[in-house]
Amino acid sequence: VGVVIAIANQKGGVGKTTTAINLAAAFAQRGRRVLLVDMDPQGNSSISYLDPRSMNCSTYEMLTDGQNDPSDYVYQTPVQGLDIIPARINLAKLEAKLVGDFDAPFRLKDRLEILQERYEFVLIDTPPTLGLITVNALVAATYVLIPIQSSFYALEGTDDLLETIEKVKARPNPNLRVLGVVVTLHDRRTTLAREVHEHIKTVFGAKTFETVITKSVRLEEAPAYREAIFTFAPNSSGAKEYAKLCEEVMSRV
Amino acid sequence: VGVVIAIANQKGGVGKTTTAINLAAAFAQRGRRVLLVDMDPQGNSSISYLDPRSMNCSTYEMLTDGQNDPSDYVYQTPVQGLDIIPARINLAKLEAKLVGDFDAPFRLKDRLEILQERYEFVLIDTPPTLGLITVNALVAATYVLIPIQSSFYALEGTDDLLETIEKVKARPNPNLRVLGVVVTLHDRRTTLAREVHEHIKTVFGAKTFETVITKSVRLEEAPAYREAIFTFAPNSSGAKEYAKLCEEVMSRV
Ligand SMILES: Nc1ncnc2c1ncn2[C@@H]1O[C@H](COP(=O)(O)OP(=O)(O)OP(=O)(O)O)[C@@H](O)[C@H]1O
Ligand SMILES: Nc1ncnc2c1ncn2[C@@H]1O[C@H](COP(=O)(O)OP(=O)(O)OP(=O)(O)O)[C@@H](O)[C@H]1O
Ligand SMILES: [Mg+2]
Ligand SMILES: [Mg+2]
Repeated sequence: VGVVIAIANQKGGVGKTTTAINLAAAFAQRGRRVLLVDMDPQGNSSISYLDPRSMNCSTYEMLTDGQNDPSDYVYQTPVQGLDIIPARINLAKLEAKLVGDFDAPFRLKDRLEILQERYEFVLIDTPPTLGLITVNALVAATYVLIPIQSSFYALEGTDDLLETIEKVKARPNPNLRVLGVVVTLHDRRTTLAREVHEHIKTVFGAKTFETVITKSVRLEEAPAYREAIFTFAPNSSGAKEYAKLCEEVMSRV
Repeated sequence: VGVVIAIANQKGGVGKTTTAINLAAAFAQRGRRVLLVDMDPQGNSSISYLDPRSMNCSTYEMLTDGQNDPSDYVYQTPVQGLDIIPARINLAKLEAKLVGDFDAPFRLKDRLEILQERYEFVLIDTPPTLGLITVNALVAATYVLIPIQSSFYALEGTDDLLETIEKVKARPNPNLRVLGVVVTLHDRRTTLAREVHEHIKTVFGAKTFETVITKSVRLEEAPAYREAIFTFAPNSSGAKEYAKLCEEVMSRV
């Protein structure tokens, strides 16, 4: 049964999507069968691999359509071995639609159960909030991977995220574990970034990945060409660092 | 009566907070009375000017406490002429607390009415979502200022934001207008940034501010010292660009 990893941090713009799309491609490059589930209504992971016009159905329909076969919502990507369930803006309506529904936090978990048999890794990209959508991802996941940008605001928000993770662990998903924390958008030249990085290592200890993802314009460009970093710019720092992160993740699961 | 400007974009990490704290300080430097309202539960604007331990009450209490004098929630900042109503994580509970309340979208507008008499500018920082919190800011505002990062994902999300603004204009706040779009975190050296900038100008036309905010590490560092960019690094590109943006905003209101 596949390992399910949610990529979450309610701070905006810290590299959740960039980590989801490149880590998923790194697993696929190693011959694993990977499913990327986009649970962000902005659909940034989805447009990194698919033409928005080609998406007839999406995560929202899968979570609200009752009992269709969940594989009806799966699309292939240009990356061999990597499939995706895309998100559209209608996913923003999920919370309002499921208000008062006792099993609301379990919708994604239930729908993924069948798909987990067919994939070795399932990665879930989440929006920058701690609402029902992110809770669904945390309930469905075995692990949560936390990207943290090495910047001043980054550290203030992590308490709230850890608190939410503890609440999810207490009742809906006792198996949830923090896979680790990865420092992203890192600029080795600045003192602030180095200081925050040190602080992250102090706060998270052994949970902090050795691999640090530094700022690289190639990572920003690749999604515009619907390519993973490994084919778009194979010798870039982004490609090497996400390959290294992939090795570290595989050693922990 | 003060001009109320909401700073909004549901894409995360595009410089909403950085624009709110520096534009507010720029108005104050010109001798105007300015109030910064932090409506983001992460409280990034708040910690840019206040010690989190000194905040006994916050936006959440102001919006839910019934009829206390709203100025009980106002704090002075280190910047002369700039006051702030800080946010704490409890603001994330606002949506659940106001479910079913007919005047839920008007809470902030009602509570700001008295304060607008005392300030010439009221700036509202918002979270990276389009839920009830951001709707409250859009209903209370006369203008909305949209920071957009010159990156691939930036353009995909603007339709949803403009749609939300139109919905707010249709009923709860017919006076709401788009003040303008400012390009942020811009890196003149990359082709992608230049291309996206051109595209933003095509999409938004005259609404696009002339001023572009380029990437500058000084802007990232200033909040760690609880200083506005104008005193922290007066000769930096960030200080000059936000001063220029302030001039442009004042010419439009
Ligand atoms: N290591 C990096 N080097 C350079 N640019 C990066 C890097 N990681 C992410 N980016 C860019 O920074 C921006 C924010 O990253 P991304 O969209 O992945 O963050 P996010 O956490 O998913 O944002 P949101 O909170 O909106 O979902 C994007 O424009 C992305 O291309
Ligand atoms: N012009 C700039 N140059 C360099 N760094 C910047 C600039 N503008 C913002 N930043 C940095 O980029 C990160 C994101 O900016 P900021 O937090 O202001 O965005 P935001 O839209 O408020 O994020 P959120 O969606 O989480 O509220 C922060 O670490 C900030 O310090
Ligand atoms: Mg994202
Ligand atoms: Mg912010």
